[in-house]
Amino acid sequence: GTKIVYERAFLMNLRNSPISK
Amino acid sequence: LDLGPVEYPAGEHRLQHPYCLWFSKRQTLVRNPQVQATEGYGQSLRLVGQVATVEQWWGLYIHVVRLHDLPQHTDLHLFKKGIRPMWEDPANSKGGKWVIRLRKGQVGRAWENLCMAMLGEQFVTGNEICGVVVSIRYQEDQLSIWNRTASDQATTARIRDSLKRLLNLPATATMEYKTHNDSLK
Repeated sequence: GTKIVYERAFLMNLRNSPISK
Repeated sequence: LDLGPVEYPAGEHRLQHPYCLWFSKRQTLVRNPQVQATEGYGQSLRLVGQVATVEQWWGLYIHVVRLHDLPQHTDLHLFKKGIRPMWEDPANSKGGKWVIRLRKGQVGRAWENLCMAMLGEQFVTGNEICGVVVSIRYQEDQLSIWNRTASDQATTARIRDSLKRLLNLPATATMEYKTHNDSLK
């Protein structure tokens, strides 16, 4: 399948998502 | 040494590979230095957790002790699930690592960037990356990134260039490549 690539800014955004707390 | 199958909860952002976080601390009570260098290392490794999604990564990361609170001679290892952070692992036996030395106080941000670069597949090297390590030491700290094939100079050069681009390293940081064979000697 397609390789899953995430950039830093996208990962940092998810850091503050409710699910990670 | 296995935390079971990884889980992919609905709605979470799946990573390309699942990873395991390990912790190790140099044993101080071992008297025979050769034992310390081989058996002692494996015995001091502790598996902390595994992550398969971005959300799981942050859930683990925010609970890990901050690097500046870790005692000297401790290491955190983030490796692809199935690869132990040891030279002896088949994935590492022909490999090597870029080692970045940083002044005390500079490693925290660089470690976070390094983890994110690996989890987000920012190193365009196929399946060469095995894992990353942060080593807390007395005068300076170290980051390492391990790859499978030390003899593949095109790959090691690409990893070096990616590190420079992605980590925003301070000018005082130094980098060198070591094969695991060299480290064993």
